[in-house]
Amino acid sequence: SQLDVLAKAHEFFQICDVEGKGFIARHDMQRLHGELPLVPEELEKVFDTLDADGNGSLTLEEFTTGFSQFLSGRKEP
Amino acid sequence: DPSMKAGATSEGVLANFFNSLLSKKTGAP
Repeated sequence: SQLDVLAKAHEFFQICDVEGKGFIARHDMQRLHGELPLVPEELEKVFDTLDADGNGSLTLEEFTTGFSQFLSGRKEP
Repeated sequence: DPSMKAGATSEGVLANFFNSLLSKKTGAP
């Protein structure tokens, strides 16, 4: 459900935003290297893809949008 | 051209990222 998506997105957002700043910076994303099986280059790409306005910080809204798109892409009939 | 690398599309990388987060969460004690 929509609420589930929001809750999960928020949870994942907090995994990335370990300092609780309210946004994810590029170096926060790089910190996930080691926790997730992605190379720094891929994390960079994830950041750029999610950072829709390209201002160098990922808001919860941008993160949630990306997560929703990922989920809808998975549910192809 | 590195950007043409197979499996390195933004969609693929994004899916990989979120899948990893999903499995990280469910796999955590």
